[in-house]
Amino acid sequence: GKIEFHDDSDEDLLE
Amino acid sequence: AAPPDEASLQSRINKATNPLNKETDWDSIKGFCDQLDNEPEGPQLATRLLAHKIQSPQEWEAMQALTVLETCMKNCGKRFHSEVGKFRFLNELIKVVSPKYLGARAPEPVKKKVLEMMYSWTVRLPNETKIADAYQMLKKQGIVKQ
Repeated sequence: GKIEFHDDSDEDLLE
Repeated sequence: AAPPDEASLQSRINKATNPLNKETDWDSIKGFCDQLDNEPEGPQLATRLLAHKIQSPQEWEAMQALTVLETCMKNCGKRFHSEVGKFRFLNELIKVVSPKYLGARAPEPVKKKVLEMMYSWTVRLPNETKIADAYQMLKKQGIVKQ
C-alpha cells in the first residue's frame, strides 16, 4: 500500500 | 533540480495562478488537486505553495490561488482538509487579512474572499476546530465585522 506519512506537528495561532 | 513530484505541483500551481491567464485555467486546477491527493507529501507541499501564491500582491494571481484552494477543499480528501486546518497554513491566511502583517497592502477582494472561505469552512468542517479558533480570533480583533 502507499506509505501514508501523517504529521500532526503544527505552530501556534498567530495573534 | 526539484524532484519530479515537486516540479509538477509547482509547475501546475504556476500555470493555474499565472497572472497572464485570460480566464480561470480549470485544467491546471484539476491537475493540481489530483496530483496533491495522490502523493504522500502532497497536501503539505500544496498548502505551502498555495500560501505563497495567496500572499501575492498581484490581485489576479492571488484570486486564482484562492480558486485553486476552494476547488481543492471541495474535491480533495481529508488529508488536505487537515493540512488546511492547521495553524501552519491558517497563519498564512491571517497574515493576508491582518493589518499587523500584509493586510494593509493586500488587495481588498483577496481579503474579502479569504474571510468568506474561512467562514464557510467553520460551517462545513466543524471538526477542524483550529479554523474556528482562527476565525474567532479575527472577530476579536475586529478584522471580521460582527
